[in-house]
Amino acid sequence: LETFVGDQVLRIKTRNEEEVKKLQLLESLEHLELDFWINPSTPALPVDVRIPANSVQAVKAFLESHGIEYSILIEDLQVVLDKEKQDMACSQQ
Amino acid sequence: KERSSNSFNYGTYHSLDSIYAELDHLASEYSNIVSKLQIGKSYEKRPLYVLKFSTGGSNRPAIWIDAGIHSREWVTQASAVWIAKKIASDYGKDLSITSLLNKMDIFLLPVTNPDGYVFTHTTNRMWRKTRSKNQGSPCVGVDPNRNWDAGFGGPGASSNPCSDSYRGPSANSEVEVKSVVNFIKNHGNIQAFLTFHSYSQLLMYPYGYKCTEPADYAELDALGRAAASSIRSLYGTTFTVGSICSTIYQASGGSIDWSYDYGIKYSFAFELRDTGRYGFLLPASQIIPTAEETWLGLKKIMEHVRDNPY
Repeated sequence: LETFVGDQVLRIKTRNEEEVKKLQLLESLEHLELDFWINPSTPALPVDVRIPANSVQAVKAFLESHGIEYSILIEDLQVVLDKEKQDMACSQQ
Repeated sequence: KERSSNSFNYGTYHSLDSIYAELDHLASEYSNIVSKLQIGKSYEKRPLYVLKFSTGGSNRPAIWIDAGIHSREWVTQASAVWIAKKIASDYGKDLSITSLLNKMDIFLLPVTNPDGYVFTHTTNRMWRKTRSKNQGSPCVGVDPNRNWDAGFGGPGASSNPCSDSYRGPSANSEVEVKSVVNFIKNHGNIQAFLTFHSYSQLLMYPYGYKCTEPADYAELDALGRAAASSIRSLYGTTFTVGSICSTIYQASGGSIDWSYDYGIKYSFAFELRDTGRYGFLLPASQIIPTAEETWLGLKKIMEHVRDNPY
């Protein structure tokens, strides 16, 4: 079973096309293993991305160095998944 | 004593087996209008079950609805099962649904990607693609919503088997996609193709593989807006309406582009709600409100299809 301890999901608000392009560059960096839940497309839509724990600092540093605004949607993904599993187990009982 | 389908908890997420058992219960409890068909098998040989809602006739005009093509979007499969129960239990009570089923059939595929769905329950909750093996690559799976024969291989899909938006080696390479295409072609009288995704509250019509307006743009846009306002009327959830390309991005190989180019005018993709907090990990407490509001939008579209045969 794949676990996601320490993985974070960030919600990134881009202000212009240039910032969208920077995120598309980030998307192309395969070694970061980013999982875009909402892909960078237009400044009108937020970008949601799951970041593996060992890439969180690097990605935040990238965003901050480019002044791109983000918030943390999910602090630790595994906590949410554990809750989901717990809910399912309870309702099955 | 046979368990009534009322004991099925629609407000929680279920395993594939539990969903499939519920399909059987709905077919037996509402045997006058509901039957279960198998339209094929997945890559790992799991059955692809479709519920048919019909009051008789032969080869009547019909509406196609599918959910869960991206396996991790659990609220879509859960909403589809709730909607199946709603259609069955509303027949004979709700005038609109009764008149619709007296004229048309509805086909509902609640779990379009069962291999991926089982994988999200057993191994990787983030899994989105199919589970087919890619020759020459250690990476598994194809994005089944980039694999349709609509601008296949164009921008907005990846040629890298390790990418989550890998389009596959060829159009319809995924047996899950091929099975739906064959069913639609064999039926020959599908008037609407509606597909559930999550998340981000969007109601989209073609095209995604190109950024030109569809021939029926005015009608689809107006119908989409009417459906969105029906959705909003319940809990205030606001859907954005537009073509795939103008609303999100260019994406080739998508299902509603194929269905529209195949001649199915009323082709829409729903991106169901998130609460702005958990993305597609929507808490189970949100399943029923999501299904209820989605139903209002779906009903608006189906009524229009019923009243505007072509």
